[in-house]
Amino acid sequence: MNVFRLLGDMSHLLAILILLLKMWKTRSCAGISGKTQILFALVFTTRYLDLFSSFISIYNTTMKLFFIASSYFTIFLMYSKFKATYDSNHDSFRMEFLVVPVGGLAFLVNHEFLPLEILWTFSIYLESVAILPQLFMVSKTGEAETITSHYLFALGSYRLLYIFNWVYRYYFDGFFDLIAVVAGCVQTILYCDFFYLYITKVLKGKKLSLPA
Amino acid sequence: EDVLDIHDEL
Repeated sequence: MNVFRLLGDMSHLLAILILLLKMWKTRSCAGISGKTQILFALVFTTRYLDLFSSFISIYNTTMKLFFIASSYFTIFLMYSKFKATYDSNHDSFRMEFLVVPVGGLAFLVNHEFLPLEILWTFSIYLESVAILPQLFMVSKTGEAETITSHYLFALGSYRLLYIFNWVYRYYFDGFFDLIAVVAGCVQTILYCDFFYLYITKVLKGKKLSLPA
Repeated sequence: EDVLDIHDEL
């Protein structure tokens, strides 16, 4: 564990808590893409299948359990409790356009052709594009609530911090995982446009609105 | 290639 990875995990945790807080306080999931949340639940489910077969640390296990539980709870809130406020018209990104190619790639490019390893690879590739329905929804609605932009900033920062973690681990532990690094870079690059808008607008107190 | 036998990151 290093400071970058810890900060990254905390940023990820913060993002999830911000999202749950937003939905709980406003009793609404307006502006949030349910498809992205479904993809995140799929990411955690396929990545943490080794939850009971391999123990790394208490921290690792509790975080995995929290991520899985919170992702399904978020879906429950969006598609059941606050269903009336779910904006399905603007959440129109086709998830199959992501899941199918990513599934195929996981079969072709992986570290080892074993079920758990292919599912882990699928989860890494899927996570790198899972935010697309959410970014697509923000671009369609042309704006996002300030709390939603904080959620996206924390979520984007988590994988950016993981990139620093991989640089650190490469130089200090000699650890290098090409699949995770490439997917992590793609994931972070997808946020660049948003990061620019967040820093130039939201941090100056303006509302996040995309140029129409 | 050294297979990453266990993924220790979240």
